[in-house]
This record gives sequence, C-alpha cells and structure tokens, in this order.
Amino acid sequence: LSRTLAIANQKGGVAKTTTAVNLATAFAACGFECLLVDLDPQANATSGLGIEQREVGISLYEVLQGDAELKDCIVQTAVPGLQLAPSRSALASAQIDLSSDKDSIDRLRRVLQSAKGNYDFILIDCQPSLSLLPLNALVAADGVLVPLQTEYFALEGLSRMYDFLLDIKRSRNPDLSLYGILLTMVDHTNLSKQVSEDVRATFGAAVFEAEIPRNIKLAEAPSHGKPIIMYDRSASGAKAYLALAAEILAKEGLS
Amino acid sequence: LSRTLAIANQKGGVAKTTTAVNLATAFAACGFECLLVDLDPQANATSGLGIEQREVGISLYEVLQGDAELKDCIVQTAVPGLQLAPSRSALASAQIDLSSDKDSIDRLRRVLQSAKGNYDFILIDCQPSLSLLPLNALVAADGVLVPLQTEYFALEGLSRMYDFLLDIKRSRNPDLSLYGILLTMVDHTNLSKQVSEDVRATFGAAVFEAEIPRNIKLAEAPSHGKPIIMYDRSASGAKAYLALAAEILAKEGLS
Ligand SMILES: Nc1ncnc2c1ncn2[C@@H]1O[C@H](COP(=O)(O)OP(=O)(O)OP(=O)(O)O)[C@@H](O)[C@H]1O
Ligand SMILES: Nc1ncnc2c1ncn2[C@@H]1O[C@H](COP(=O)(O)OP(=O)(O)OP(=O)(O)O)[C@@H](O)[C@H]1O
Ligand SMILES: [Mg+2]
Ligand SMILES: [Mg+2]
Repeated sequence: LSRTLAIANQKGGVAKTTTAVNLATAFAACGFECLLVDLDPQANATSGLGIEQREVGISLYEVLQGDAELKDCIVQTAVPGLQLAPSRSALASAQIDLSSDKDSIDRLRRVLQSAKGNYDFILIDCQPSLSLLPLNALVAADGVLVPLQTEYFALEGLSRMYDFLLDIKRSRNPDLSLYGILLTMVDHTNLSKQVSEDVRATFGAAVFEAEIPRNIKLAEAPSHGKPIIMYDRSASGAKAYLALAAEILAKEGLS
Repeated sequence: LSRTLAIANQKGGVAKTTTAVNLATAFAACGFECLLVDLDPQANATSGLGIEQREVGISLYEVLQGDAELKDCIVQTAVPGLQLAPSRSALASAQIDLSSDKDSIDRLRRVLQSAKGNYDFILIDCQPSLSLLPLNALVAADGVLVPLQTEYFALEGLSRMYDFLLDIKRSRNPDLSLYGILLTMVDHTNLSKQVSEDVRATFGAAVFEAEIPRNIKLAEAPSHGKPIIMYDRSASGAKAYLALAAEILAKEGLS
C-alpha cells in the first residue's frame, strides 16, 4: 500500500497545514512510514516541523524545476518515520515558470512516482487556491482530504472545491476520490454545530467520524516547531488527530 | 480625498474579508461614500454583503477582461453609502487569461481611475496569495492594510508580505505605503498576547491602536448576509470596527 493524499481547500486558514503535519505525525507514531510534501510557498508545514528556512538546502522548488531529484530534497524530521520534502518561498514563482510548459500539471505526479514504494502514506500540504500547484497535487494524489472549518465562508466554498475535484477526476486523474471531509476548529457555538450538521447531512459518509476541536495547543505547537503529539500528547487536539489516523487506518484495513 | 486601500495578506483566514466588509460599512455609517471591490474569486465579500452569486450580473471579471465598464458592475448594497463591485468564481481564470498581457498588472489601477472621484474610500478585498490579482490591488492602491491573526503561522508570513509590498513600491507604485497592520481575532491566550507584543515591538506605530477581538458574532453575521453593524451593533466586533474607522478618519484629518 502507498496512499498519496492531497490536503486541499481553496479557503484560507481552515487547518490544511495543521492537519498535514499532525496526521502525518500520527501515522508515523503508529509505525507507518510517511512523507510530507510541502507544496505551499508559505512553507508552514516545513516550519511546523521545526525546519527553519535558512536550513532548507534543496527544496521542492528545485525538484519541480527539474534541477534536482526528489531524494535530494527529502530530509528526516524530528519525528521517527516522518520525512519531509520542504518548501521555500521561491516556490511561488513556479506558478509563472512552469505555466508555459505543456506538461506542467503532471510535474509533481512524475516526481512522486519514485517515492511511492518507500512510504505507506504521502501527504501533500496545499496553498489556499485552485491554481497550478494545488492542481499538481490533485493530479498526483489518490484522494483529497478536505479540512473544513465549521464556519460560514468555509462552508460556502466547499461546493467549488468539490467541483474542482470532479473536474480533475474527469480530465486528468480518473483514480482521484474525495477521501474525506474533516471538520476542524469545532467548538460549542451554534454556528459550529449548525455547519457540522449541514455538512454531515449533505456529504454523509464522506465526512470523517473524527473531528478536530478548537484547541489552543494546536496553535501553540508550531511556534515550538513541533507537531501536537510531541508538544502535548494529552491535548484534545493530539487525541483528535490520533483518532483520525486510527479511523483512516481502519478504513484501509491496517492497524 | 479618495483613499484606495488594499486589504491584503497571503496568509489564509486572517480576516481580510471580515475587515473589508466591516470597515467599509463603518465608514458608510459615519457618512462617507465607500466602494468595496471584491477581487477574490471566492466572492466572500459579495456574499458577506447579502448578494448571492446567482444575483451577480456583470462582475469584476468582465470588467478586468475589458468586456464591461466598472460602472456596469457596481451594485448598491443594503448599507446606505456602500457600493460593491462584485466577484464571481470565473475571476479565478483571470490569472491565466490576463497573464500573457504585458500590462496585466495595471488593469485594476486603470479600471479604478474612473471611480476615484465618486468615493471617499475604495477598499479592495484580496485572495490569500501574492499572485496577479493581489498584485493588481497593490498597484492600484495608495496603501495596504494588513490584517494579522495573532497566531504563529500568520506572524511568520508577515515579513514576506512586507517584502512584497516594498517590491511593488520600488517597481510599480511609488506612492504605495503600509497603511497599517490590524491585529485580528485577538483573545486572552498567551499566544495571542505574545504575538501582539511581538508585532507592536517590531512594527510600532504602523500597528493600529484598534484591534479586533475574537467575537463569534463576526463569524455569524456573514451567514445572514449582513455586516456586523447591521447584525448586532452591540457586539464587541462591531464596536472594534467602528473604533478602527474612527482611528483612520482621525489619521486622515476627517471625522
Ligand atoms: N483545531 C484548531 N484549534 C485551534 N487553532 C487551530 C486549529 N487548527 C488550526 N489552528 C490554527 O489556526 C490557524 C490556521 O490553521 P492553518 O494555518 O493550519 O490553516 P491552513 O488552511 O493551512 O491556512 P492557509 O490557507 O494559509 O494555508 C493557524 O494559526 C493554526 O495554528
Ligand atoms: N474577530 C473575529 N472573531 C471571530 N471570527 C472571525 C473574526 N474575524 C474573522 N472571523 C471568521 O474567521 C474566518 C476567517 O475570516 P475571513 O474569511 O474574513 O478571512 P480571510 O483572510 O478573508 O480568508 P481568505 O484567506 O480565505 O480570504 C471566517 O469564518 C470569519 O467569519
Ligand atoms: Mg497552510
Ligand atoms: Mg477572504
């Protein structure tokens, strides 16, 4: 088994990076080999795992440009079983550099071919848009995990994200599936409850049972360069991502 | 006076749209004429002001393509003194359509020339990126108002946003200034206090005195298609945006 999942949603600030970093760590904690691909020029997944920008040598930018191999950029993180293909802000110009190329949409898929055999899970953190880089992630992935903040603007954008996925499935990647919708920053407000109910009523089994509560420890952990499981394993946010990992492993017939 | 402000930050979910909608409404409530330009294909500012996607006729997309005039797309909102240039998701393809044009960066600036005389304030809501559309906003604007969520990933991205601004000022728009940094979703956690202190220590007077507290009413209002002042004028979020408007008007020598 080697599952490649894109963590994507064009709405900003819905916990894509928080999910990518903490789910990858949870898989590694369960003994699976995991690669996190930071496809966002903001490089938040890179710093969230404790790797400073000045420490990044070869990044995904050079690999997508064809100037380096994927294995040249991969680094070991502080989490056993979790490796990272780091990002840097130059990746933002990939959008312009690559867009004239006719096969620019296939770049990441070809790059990740060589890695599939070495990892049980490959997670791709995406930037908040529907542009070339997220497009590459959906073409390369087996499924899309869509983090959804339980608020109005995020709910409003869900149908566009879903249409984008269907479009890629039809035109570029027939194996692509909606791997699941993950409710994030869930709290006890009426708004959060209302949105959660709406989403479960509309998307049914496509919504993970596990949901991520609003938990300040999740926002604190990145400032220490650590995933939540290493920052505070007793936190509700840590337990929630471990529960999500367990649900996914059960779905895949692993444990 | 006609001040054009871009509400921009490439970090997602930091309250760009919430600030654009509620600051524009606060200016209108104080008797000033205001235009809100929704430059985000997500069209959250459009729906946040109660305009459904199916009600949008000509949008900013057609105007930037050159198929319509700005005045053809402008609609009156439910707020007296506040008009809107609405967005729709087709705007996402402007990135590709316009990018081959040598003057694609100047489009919005030229489009807004005709409007400057009719409004005291023009606010431009931007998508979470540093791509062509936000670039257009910075070229067209007199100043950039940068909403900043008081959390780690948002703080990390601030220096890139500032570099981007300096770059545009040097190369395209010498009048562009950092109009101010607005602290948003401020709460009583150590993280929020820590980030607020760091930002005020680093950016000093460039940080507005007014700050926006985390207030559930701000997240509820968009689901009713209303700005906070019309949804719940007594809410802390409403008072905060009125205080921000007052601070800006005082800075401009108006009141
Ligand atoms: N469950 C949670 N509880 C509390 N804070 C959270 C939670 N999940 C994420 N956060 C915080 O909310 C902010 C947004 O999360 P994050 O940056 O992961 O979202 P994103 O979707 O990756 O954003 P972008 O669109 O900019 O890439 C961050 O400051 C993060 O630390
Ligand atoms: N002060 C606040 N208190 C509570 N919720 C808030 C506050 N400001 C914004 N929100 C909510 O937080 C979410 C993010 O805000 P918003 O959508 O305005 O950010 P944005 O920067 O425009 O996002 P994007 O990067 O996707 O354009 C929204 O659901 C909004 O309703
Ligand atoms: Mg992110
Ligand atoms: Mg927005």
